[in-house]
Amino acid sequence: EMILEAAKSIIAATSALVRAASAAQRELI
Amino acid sequence: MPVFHTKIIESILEPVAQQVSRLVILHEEAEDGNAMPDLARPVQAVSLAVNNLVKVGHETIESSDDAILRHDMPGALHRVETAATLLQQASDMLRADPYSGPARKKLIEGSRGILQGTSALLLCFDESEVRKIVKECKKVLDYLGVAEVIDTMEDLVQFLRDISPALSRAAREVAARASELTHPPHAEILTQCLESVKQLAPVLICSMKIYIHILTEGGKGMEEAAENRNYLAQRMADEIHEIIRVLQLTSYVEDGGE
Repeated sequence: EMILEAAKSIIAATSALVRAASAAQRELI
Repeated sequence: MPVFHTKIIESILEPVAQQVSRLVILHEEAEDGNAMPDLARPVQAVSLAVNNLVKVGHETIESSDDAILRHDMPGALHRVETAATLLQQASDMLRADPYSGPARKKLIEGSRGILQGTSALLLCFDESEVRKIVKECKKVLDYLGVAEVIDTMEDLVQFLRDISPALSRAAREVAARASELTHPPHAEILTQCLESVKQLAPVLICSMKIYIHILTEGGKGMEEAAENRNYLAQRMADEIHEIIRVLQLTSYVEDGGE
């Protein structure tokens, strides 16, 4: 189903964003 | 204990759910935090994906004849769009001040919002898929309801022609759903009920034949034959009602507070 694929894309993009945001904080700990 | 009730939803949401939780912990442990990198590109990628989801979501709404989906899905899409706006605002604020506390809060809120909105959207879609299976099950129930008025072999042949494809379709869809569930007790109930329905179906047809035979021959035992047929039809109906009940459970608490 197209909606599942679209949901997968949005989650993959959010995942990449969260990883990028986390990386900067991880350096501090 | 898994949080998401189907394997597909779990596979989509579980990894990012863990990442968002980790992000919150990292921000708490880092207190004032490190300078944030420029998040414009990943935020842009999220926005593009959100635009696509909104487009596909509206197409799904337009093409669906499910009134509940048509009512619920726009709200879930709106939640995802609002979350994407928060991420965009966070990105803009961080570019101006990479240490901005409010921007970090918006970033977490936006990430959570994407997760919650997408989760709501997938749940809405999944519930609609369940309603389609329930509809197939109800067709079988409707056919079972006429079992007791079948009193000729011709009618029995027609009854078989009607109920067989409906039963096959419902059985196929229920079996597929059982294999999709993440909560084993629910999957087991569906499988067991389906097995009972499959075993009862030929026995019911046999009881209907016996009833018609006794009626045609004018022999004794007509009342007992009718009772036996009705009992079997009722047992099948009970199993299907239980399938419908379990299909509609989307959290484990609903099943007696497990």
